[in-house]
Amino acid sequence: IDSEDDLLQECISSAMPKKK
Amino acid sequence: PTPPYLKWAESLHSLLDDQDGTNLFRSFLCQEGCEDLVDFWFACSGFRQTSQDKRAKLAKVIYRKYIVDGSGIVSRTIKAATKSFIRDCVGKPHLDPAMFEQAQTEIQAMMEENTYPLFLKSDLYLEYT
Repeated sequence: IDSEDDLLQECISSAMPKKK
Repeated sequence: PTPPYLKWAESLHSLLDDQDGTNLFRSFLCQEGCEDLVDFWFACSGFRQTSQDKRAKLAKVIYRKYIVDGSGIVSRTIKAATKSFIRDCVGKPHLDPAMFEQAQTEIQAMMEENTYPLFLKSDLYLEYT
């Protein structure tokens, strides 16, 4: 379950805007 | 130059294109108990960029977290036809990177009509500005 949460978090974070 | 927080009021996309704007909007949605909306929206964008080896697992995780449970805000917002389309896609051996696109569009429309205008009138945003 942890690895599933990590996968989802990684996916969400990868799409979020980065500091400009 | 225009301060970022004024750009956030131009469109939902301007808001979600900025890190501080996204963080503040997410805090607002947390207060309202519906942060899943923005998390799901970014998960759909991230899914399109995910490598093929992780895609099948990720599709199942997104499906289970946001769509299967009918009581969540994402599941309640997405149309029944869109949910059954995703359910069919999840079981296929070759996943379409755009399989969540329609669901993302529906969630985005809901945020544009509902939570985004509320955010712009919220104490959280007004205090920030």
